[in-house]
Amino acid sequence: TVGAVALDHSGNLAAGTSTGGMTNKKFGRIGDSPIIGAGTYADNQACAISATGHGEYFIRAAVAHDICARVKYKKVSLQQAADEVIQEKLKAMQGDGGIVGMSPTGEPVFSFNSSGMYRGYIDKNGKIFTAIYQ
Amino acid sequence: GNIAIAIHGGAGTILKANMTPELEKAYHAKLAEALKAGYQVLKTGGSSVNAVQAAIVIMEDSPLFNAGKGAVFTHDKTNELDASIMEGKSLNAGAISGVSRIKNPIKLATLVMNNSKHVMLSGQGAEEFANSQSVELVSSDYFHTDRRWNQLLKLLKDEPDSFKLSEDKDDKHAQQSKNPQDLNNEHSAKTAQLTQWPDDDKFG
Repeated sequence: TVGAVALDHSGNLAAGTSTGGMTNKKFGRIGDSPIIGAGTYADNQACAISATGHGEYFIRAAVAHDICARVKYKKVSLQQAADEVIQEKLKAMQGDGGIVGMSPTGEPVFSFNSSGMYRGYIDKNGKIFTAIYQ
Repeated sequence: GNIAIAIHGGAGTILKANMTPELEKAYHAKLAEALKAGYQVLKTGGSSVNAVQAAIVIMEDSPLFNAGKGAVFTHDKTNELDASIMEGKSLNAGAISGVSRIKNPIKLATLVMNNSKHVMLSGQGAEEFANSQSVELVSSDYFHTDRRWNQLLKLLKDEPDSFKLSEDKDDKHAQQSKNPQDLNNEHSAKTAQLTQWPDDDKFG
């Protein structure tokens, strides 16, 4: 699964996710990637999220929307909201994976509970960063 | 205002012990290429939706990631791709699932968002919509990589007999794997090493 989140000059956020799904899948199974609110969500007032991981858990936990809702209603930072969902709620359900997020002011955020996630950002200062492991 | 972009290429059991220095370098290079493609769109005043698309297309076209070229195989030896996109301003969104002939699924998801009343289209219907939008359909062979094919073979060997993969010789994917050109492809050779990777067990 691959994903991206971005903030443009007009202050608009966007999020996108694309995947091949799960090896050996049957019965037309899909995971969270095409499900708005689970694998992908964007709201200028809160955040943009793209998720990757064991889809069934991300759907049941409505991960992408839940993170944005916590920012919007609990007024917590995007990093805290992401960690509450990925490191606590999802982990409690035995779900593994992570998210990349972008705040309305251009702060990139990662949160993942697996051993690695291919990830990177170019921040508002133009600094580029890429990483693989925890 | 500020512009910024962030990407991911999948999460899971990624162990340093199983990664060769060359492959690790290839991943960092492809992640940086995807970031720069998206950031270029933002720098020239483009929209965040177009920036997200530009970054994801780079990763969909790379066999390193489980999307587009390099996607995993289903139990039926096909590739079924899913994608979605959403814009924060209007909460408009588009998604497609279960397509097998769309080279860049994120582009089709964006067309669903912008050119249809729907949010999600799936399977054959999504491909019919693609046709109506003059989206190029590719052969399903396009998505084949040895790495993913071997992952499926390895899995099916462990499954109860009823799911065993038939060894019929005229199986086009099996034939494609034996294609020396494919094996010589630098990326295939590198990523084929990943078959040594201890895959986690979230299969099927």
